Amino acid sequence: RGKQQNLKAFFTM
Amino acid sequence: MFEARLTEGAILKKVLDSVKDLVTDANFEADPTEGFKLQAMDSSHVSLVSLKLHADGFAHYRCDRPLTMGMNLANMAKMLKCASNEDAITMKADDAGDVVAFMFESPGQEKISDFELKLMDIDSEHLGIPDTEYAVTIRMPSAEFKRICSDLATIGDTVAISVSKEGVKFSTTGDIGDANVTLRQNSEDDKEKMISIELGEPVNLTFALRYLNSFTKATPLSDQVVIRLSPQLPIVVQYVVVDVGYISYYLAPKIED
Repeated sequence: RGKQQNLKAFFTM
Repeated sequence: MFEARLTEGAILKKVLDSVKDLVTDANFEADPTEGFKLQAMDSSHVSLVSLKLHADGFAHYRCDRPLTMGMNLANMAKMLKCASNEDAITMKADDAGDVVAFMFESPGQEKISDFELKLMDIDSEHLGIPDTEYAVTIRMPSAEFKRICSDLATIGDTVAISVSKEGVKFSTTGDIGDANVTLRQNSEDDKEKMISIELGEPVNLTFALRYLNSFTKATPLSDQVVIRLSPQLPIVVQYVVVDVGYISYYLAPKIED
């Protein structure tokens, strides 16, 4: 249910 | 060299129990001023755990230079399981060594145990977590949060958390039906039972219950949990061990397909 987003999309490397 | 002694060794046992289901191998960082830290993502890069035990949270702390110690957390947990809950635990490592030593001391010093865990080289990505003002901060009994996550996981796979002036509503839906649990701010003087909701703007986000349930493994570390939410940002679930440190979990939200 819904698409799981990746954490790397939010935090900088 | 690195040497750190926790009089209440049970805290380190509980910390390990809080991360070992989420992360297999991780680099612990010992820092001369900051303390003993870990940051690691789960294998699918959906969640992150960040833990820190402050240098002055230890009864004794010595760290001559920053030291990275790669450990298999299941193996570390095996060793820490051999410590009794009443034991003091001391960690020791040489700067160029390939092992970390754990010493367990019983309260009366009549039993001393030495364990050595082999260190490993781990490639890990360190993420920069921006300092953010969150729209919502919820403080509630950690046992209550655990109860809600495990109850809802029997009905559905995801939880929608919506926060408004009315309170915080946890909702799920599954094949057998729906469930909603609403918590309201209370005026409990008893800090352990306190529910407080700081609301900047209403928030409605959806998260995978599997990860939230894994975060609640940290419940024995703290009577209260702090949950921070902002629109379209990962949730932060934090357990603070007063005067010792904290463990924070981050989980990316789900979005509509």
